Amino acid sequence: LVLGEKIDESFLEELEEALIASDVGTKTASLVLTDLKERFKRNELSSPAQVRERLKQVLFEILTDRSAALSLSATPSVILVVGVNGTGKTTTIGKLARRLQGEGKKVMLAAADTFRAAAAEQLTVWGERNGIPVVKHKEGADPGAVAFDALAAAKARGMDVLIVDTAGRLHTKSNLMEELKKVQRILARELPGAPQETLFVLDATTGQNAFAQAKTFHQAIGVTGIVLTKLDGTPKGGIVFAINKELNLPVKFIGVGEGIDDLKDFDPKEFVEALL
Amino acid sequence: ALTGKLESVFKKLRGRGVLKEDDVKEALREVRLALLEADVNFKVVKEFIGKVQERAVGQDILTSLTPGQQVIKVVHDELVGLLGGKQSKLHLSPNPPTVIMMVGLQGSGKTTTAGKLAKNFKKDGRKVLLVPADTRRPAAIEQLKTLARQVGVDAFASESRDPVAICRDAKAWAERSLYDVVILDTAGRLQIDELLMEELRQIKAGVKPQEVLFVADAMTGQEAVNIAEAFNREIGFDGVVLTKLDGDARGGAALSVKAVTGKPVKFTGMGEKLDALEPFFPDRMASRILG
Ligand SMILES: Nc1nc2c(ncn2[C@@H]2O[C@H](COP(=O)(O)OP(=O)(O)OP(=O)(O)O)[C@@H](O)[C@H]2O)c(=O)[nH]1
Ligand SMILES: Nc1nc2c(ncn2[C@@H]2O[C@H](COP(=O)(O)OP(=O)(O)OP(=O)(O)O)[C@@H](O)[C@H]2O)c(=O)[nH]1
Ligand SMILES: [Mg+2]
Ligand SMILES: [Mg+2]
Repeated sequence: LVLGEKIDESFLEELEEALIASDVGTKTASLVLTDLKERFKRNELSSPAQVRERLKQVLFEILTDRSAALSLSATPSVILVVGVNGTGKTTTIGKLARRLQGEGKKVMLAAADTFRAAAAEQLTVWGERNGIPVVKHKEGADPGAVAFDALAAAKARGMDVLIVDTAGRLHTKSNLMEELKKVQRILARELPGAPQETLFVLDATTGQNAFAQAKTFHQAIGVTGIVLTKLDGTPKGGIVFAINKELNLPVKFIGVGEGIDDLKDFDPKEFVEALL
Repeated sequence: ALTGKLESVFKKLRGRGVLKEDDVKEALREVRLALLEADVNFKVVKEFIGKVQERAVGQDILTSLTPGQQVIKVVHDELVGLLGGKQSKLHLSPNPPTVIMMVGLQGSGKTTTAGKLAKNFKKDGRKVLLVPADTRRPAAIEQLKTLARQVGVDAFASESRDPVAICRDAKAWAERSLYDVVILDTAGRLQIDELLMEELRQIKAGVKPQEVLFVADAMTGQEAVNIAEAFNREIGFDGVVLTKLDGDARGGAALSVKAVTGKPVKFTGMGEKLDALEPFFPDRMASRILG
């Protein structure tokens, strides 16, 4: 964001373009710009630097005041990982397992993606990298059955956390969303309160469709947090503002690479700084 | 939808004969919003709106259309022109094997698309070799081998962990064993990863593919322009496959990629199953982007 000497029409246009370029969307951009224009009219902002500070503040306020911690007090606690195809669910589970183990927790994984080629094999590698057990069935098995068996094993073996990997699915496929609801029902039936966390994994390169995805998954199974992946690339991930604001869903973690340690806590201040 | 919005903009135009500049400008503000909401890159939108403005102003209002419909027609036709144009077929080599190389960001659908292409070629009676050259992602080789089994084609087996060597050896093997088509599946990578982009360059130099296909997710946002431009500049591709169009993403990335690289979308991924690959229809895409 190159700041000139005065706040004029072209300066505000540049600001709007910077916001749009970050994928915040036209609605959020217009919201933010309206705030800035009103303050400017009331003479509360007299320099581009002040406008920039106010802009950061407005964006920051959309993101804060959300619970970013994981609620894992139950034994075992279940984390259900969901999202559309290719966003980074399986990889995120591998990273999350490493982090939770680092906190002294006993972790088990459930390969409930029984559809995609080599999905269980992929999760198994992440299990091996962590030295933790992975419950899996044959390809084509019922995902609910995997979830059931994994939860039974997690209870029997005194696990602290069970992380359930699911197949990527487009939110527009109602039969696949029903399948996901069924997996969740099975977990809840076998352990009241499960899944304690339902993480929606979202690719940071995603544009405005992200909102429809988050909304549909949230309405179907109740999302407790978002993992925003691939932020080590060039996208800014501006889609999270509308998701935070209108759906009240907090970003809990960000994915910043393909390695086992490439998972960071979401830091709203850092995120807003990087956006601009 | 957009038609409705433009209708209200043009309500006051009843009885006038020509599309005036101010009216067109106001209508195009709505079109701009629609395109941005469809994830078309804002720079591409700016340029596009400028072109449409020139074409629309001063046009006689056709008696068969309302002014709103007429502006949409200009917009739609301009979009189709931008998205279509060049021949978007795959180039099969007169001297087999034809080598096709899949490239793109992580998770865009390269491996699945490689399987879909293999299935298509097999249906046409071609002898296909799938080459798993992603030695990085856990079980990636296993994933492509599974797809090869499902389609009923061969997967190249290699002891090497070097993608450049794997691809070179695969092509040599395909030439000796008289394959018609070789499809190279590469690891997903960031366009800003210099080492990995260099790896792609070396693979390309080593096998000289007839077709390099850039596989892009239809839900990609504003960054589609930068990503595609970098892949085209650093590696060079011949066509684009836009995947996951079976969702409800508007797919503005299609316009962004075409506008900035000039390379055509050749196929669309319409599902997870191996028969879900369709040719690209510019007019359907234009309607989808406009919403
Ligand atoms: N650069 C980068 N790549 C990532 C990140 N997270 C995941 N990936 C890569 O994205 C690709 C897809 O990751 P997966 O974990 O298979 O995604 P998924 O959501 O499980 O995919 P499906 O199960 O097929 O829906 C892989 O190549 C990962 O290495 C990240 O934070 N940064
Ligand atoms: N719905 C839908 N899913 C698709 C389509 N194409 C691919 N997928 C899914 O997207 C996910 C990622 O596909 P992959 O083929 O593994 O993607 P990739 O580009 O090879 O991923 P990396 O090798 O990690 O970069 C998988 O779940 C696929 O089933 C499509 O056209 N529609
Ligand atoms: Mg997965
Ligand atoms: Mg792949």
